Amino acid sequence: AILKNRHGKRHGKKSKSRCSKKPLHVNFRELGWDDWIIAPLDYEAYHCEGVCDFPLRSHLEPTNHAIIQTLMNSMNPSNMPPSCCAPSKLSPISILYIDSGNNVVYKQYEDMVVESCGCR
Amino acid sequence: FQSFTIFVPSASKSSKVPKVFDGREAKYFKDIYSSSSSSSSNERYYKGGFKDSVEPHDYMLSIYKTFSTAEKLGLNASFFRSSKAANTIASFVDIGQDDLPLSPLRRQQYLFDVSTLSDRAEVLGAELRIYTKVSGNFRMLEMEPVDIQLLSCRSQQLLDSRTLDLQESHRPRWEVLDVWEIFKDRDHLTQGSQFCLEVKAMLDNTERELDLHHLGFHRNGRSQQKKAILVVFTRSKKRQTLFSERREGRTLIGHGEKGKERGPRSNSKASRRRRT
Repeated sequence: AILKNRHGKRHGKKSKSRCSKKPLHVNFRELGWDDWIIAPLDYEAYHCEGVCDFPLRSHLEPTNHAIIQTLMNSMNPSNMPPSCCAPSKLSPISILYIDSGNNVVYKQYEDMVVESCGCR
Repeated sequence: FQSFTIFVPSASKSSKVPKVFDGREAKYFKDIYSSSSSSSSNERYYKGGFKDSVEPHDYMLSIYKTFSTAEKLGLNASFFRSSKAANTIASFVDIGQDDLPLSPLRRQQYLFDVSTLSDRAEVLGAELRIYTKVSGNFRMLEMEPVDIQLLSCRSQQLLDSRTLDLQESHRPRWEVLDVWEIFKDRDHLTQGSQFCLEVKAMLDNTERELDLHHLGFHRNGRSQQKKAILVVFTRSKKRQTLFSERREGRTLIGHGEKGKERGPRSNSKASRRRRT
């Protein structure tokens, strides 16, 4: 029997959470990218983390392939890994930077922020 | 000033008298300036940072601020008419020079190195932004409309003109000339990568050429942020990765002075190894 705490969560054995969006603060200065990026210096990018286990929830918008792979994983975990928890929707951010000719450029970079995660 | 620099080598290390300017003082003063600012951390950064040789024009900062704020509010940047549905807006600072500071300035050539502009990007717009400040004396004498004419450097062909309203020009302002049609025509690019335009000012009635000094077009003593810029609005179809931009930037900085000013952390072997 698995003990549950007062919040109803599993207690004792460390359990992995379901695939979901988690915080990820990106600091360009720490990356050493502040030599060409003027702004922003940092932003909230988020990341996807967690397991894609059977049964897959509909909000994770699994691909058909992910459904098959997850099913096979549930039947024989040693033969097939679970499907991957990955960004399913991304949004852009604006970046002001200095290009190789020392010109100041504004660019909207696609796929910089995770909006939602799914099983792929 | 000379005696100050001569006596510096004999000063003891503990002396509180600052040494000859070596760039660090400049950074120090900039840091003070930035810390007194009540603006956001981003603004503090680019005012007080180490990108001494590149100072973004206010216009580019305002573009960034407007569009990044719009993003946070969930608005599409193309919503703004000024963006012309572009996803990249590049600014090129004028590299032209005036002949002699005191001689009359009848014509002025604006020169922009646009070699970094991708041939594959679709050009949606181009503006020439010139900082002007009409001299007080000139306003007293000349109240006729002044025509600003844009000419081709190569053929002297008239490309565009604009009437300056001197009544409205009592304060410094940026004149914005639409050069999209001209820019699209690659004939105006010299040596393949330099965009050249010539400007002259005429009195509307007499067609007499004016000294551009009176209109504040001269470059003498002009700060980086007041230099004319060519702003090009493009939309690239190809999705460009961040890392390719970074590689270009890093290559440049590795050969320049800016690399030395990045601070002890980024110069360490471990840091370099990690970046590699």
